[in-house]
Amino acid sequence: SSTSTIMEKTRELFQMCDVEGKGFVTRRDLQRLNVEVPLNADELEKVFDTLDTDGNGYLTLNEFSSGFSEFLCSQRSS
Amino acid sequence: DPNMKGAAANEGVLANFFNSLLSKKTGSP
Repeated sequence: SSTSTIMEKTRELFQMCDVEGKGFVTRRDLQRLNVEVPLNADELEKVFDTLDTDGNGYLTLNEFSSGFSEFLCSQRSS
Repeated sequence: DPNMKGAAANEGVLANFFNSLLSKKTGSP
């Protein structure tokens, strides 16, 4: 059940980035978040590059969730 | 190794990003 909670959370965060509900997140979508999160354009670029593991310019829910679970693991270990 | 340093820095940015989204999520009623 905790797995499905994480999945749900991941989906919610993904939807915060994919405000139009396209099913993927672009560089531009992330840049739009700079009013919501205390990160500058450069840092949001870094976030995008880190999450876009195949480098095709689109963040899928899969890529997003693997980045998110890595983050969760690093939180737990520290 | 500068590459390792870069990766660690990215990790910090990523953590910052996810933390902000999470607090945004839980912070809104």
